[in-house]
Order: sequence, then structure tokens, then C-alpha cells
Amino acid sequence: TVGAVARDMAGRMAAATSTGGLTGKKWGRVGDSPLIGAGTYADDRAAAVSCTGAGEYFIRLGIAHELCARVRLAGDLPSAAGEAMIGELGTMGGKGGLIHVGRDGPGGWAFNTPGMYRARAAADAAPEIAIY
Amino acid sequence: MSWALAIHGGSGSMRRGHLSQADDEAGRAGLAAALEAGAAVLRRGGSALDAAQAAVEVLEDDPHFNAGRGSVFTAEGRIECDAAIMAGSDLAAGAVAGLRTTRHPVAAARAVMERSPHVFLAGAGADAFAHAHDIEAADPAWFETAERRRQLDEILARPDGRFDSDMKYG
Repeated sequence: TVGAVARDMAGRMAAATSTGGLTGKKWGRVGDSPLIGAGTYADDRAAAVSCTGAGEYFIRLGIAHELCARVRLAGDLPSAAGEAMIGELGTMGGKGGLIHVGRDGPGGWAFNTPGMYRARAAADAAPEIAIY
Repeated sequence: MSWALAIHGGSGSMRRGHLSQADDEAGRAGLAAALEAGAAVLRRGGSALDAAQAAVEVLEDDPHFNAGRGSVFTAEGRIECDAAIMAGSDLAAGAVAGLRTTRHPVAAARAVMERSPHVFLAGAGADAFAHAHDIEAADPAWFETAERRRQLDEILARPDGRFDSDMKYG
């Protein structure tokens, strides 16, 4: 699974996710990536989010939308909301991660797996690439 | 307002030392190329939508990532891709599932968002919609890689194994 979240100079945000799914998947199984609100969500009033991991858990938690709702309604920072959502994911036994960008500041991420391919760049920050 | 971009290429059980040097370098190179593709759009004042799509399309073409080319195989030995895209300004969204012959699934999702009254299309209909809207088609062989085929063979050799646990190649 791959994804990107962006905020442009006009302050508009967008999220995109793309995946081949699970190795050996059967019966037309679809995970969270294409489900708006689960693996992908963007709302200029809050944040843009893209997820990766055990999709069934992200679907049940509605993670991408829930993160945006926490920012919009509870005033959370995207980083705090992202950590909280990954915490809930772990409590359910799920594994994975997410990236987010908010109305200001650089993008960020949260994950509970040993590794996550991730990178970020911003107008006023040096690019960063990491795996572990 | 200053621009910002974040990307991911999947999460999983890869631990330091778990990936070969070559895979580690290939993963970082893929991320760097995708980051630059998206940042270049934002630096010239382009839209967040275009930046997110540009970054994802680079990763869809990179065989090291599980999306587009280099996707994992289904139990039947096929490749079926899913994608979504969403604009925060008006909550417009597009999504596709089960694509088999569309090179950039995220481009198909964007076409659903901008050129259809729907949000989510699946299966053969989604491929047909993409091709009817001039989204680049690709032969199923384009998506296949030997490493993903090997991973499928490994999983099929353990039919009793839970197909999404330590054997997950997400």
C-alpha cells in the first residue's frame, strides 16, 4: 500500500491511497485503502490522512475520518489524533500506520509496526525519508 | 500558506537488518522519487490533489511497493488494485477496487471523482470506466513481479496459515 497527503499554497488539502491488497487474498476481499473515511480522507477544516496496514481494523475504526473529526470537533492536533487512533488500533489487535497533514506545519505519521516506508517535505523543512 | 507533503509506502514487520541493503536502498530511492514528484507540484503553486496523485503514481510504477506494478497476487494468481483520492476543499472523493488493467489506479479514482456522479466503482466496471475516460490501460503482465509471485507461492504452500498475520506482505 502507498499513499500521499498534501497541503498546497492555497491551504487546500488532499489524500490519496493505492494498493494491491493482501498476498493470497480471496473472495474479492477489499481493505481500507479505497474506503473513504477508513484508509483515505481529506477535509480542509481538519487534515488529510492516508493509512496502511491490516485494513479490516482501519475499516471498523473509520480511522481516517475519525482523525479528522478529532481535529475538527475536539481541537486535537493531527499528530495527537494520529497517535490516539494508532493506539486504538493496537488495542483492537490491529497493526499499521498512517500519514497526516494539517492546516499548518509539516506532515507527520504514526504507526505500531516495526517499519513503515515514509517520507515528508515542506516549504520550510528539509526532506526526510525513513523506513524503521 | 506554506505547502507540506507526506507519503508512505506501506508498513509491516520489516526490522532493521531484515531488509537487504539493496531493498533498503531501493525503498528509499522510490520514496525520494515520489516525494520529489509531489513537492515539485507544490513548489510551483500546484494543487494538493495534483501533488498527491503525482507522488502516488510514482510509487504505483515502482515494483518495490505493493501498488500498481509490484502489487501482490490474489490466491487465484491475479493482481487486483484498489485506490482512492479525496479533496479536502469540497469533500469530493473517488475510489476504485479490483482493477486489473489500469496502469495508475489513483488516476482512475480521480476520474471517478471528477468525471462521474459516483464515489466508488469496483471490478470490471471500474476498469471499463477508466478506459472509457482515457486513463492509461496496462496488460495484467505489467503489474507482475517474480518476487510477488514467490511470496504467493510461499503463502499457498501453507494453506492452513492465517493469510494475514506474520505472512502478510502488505
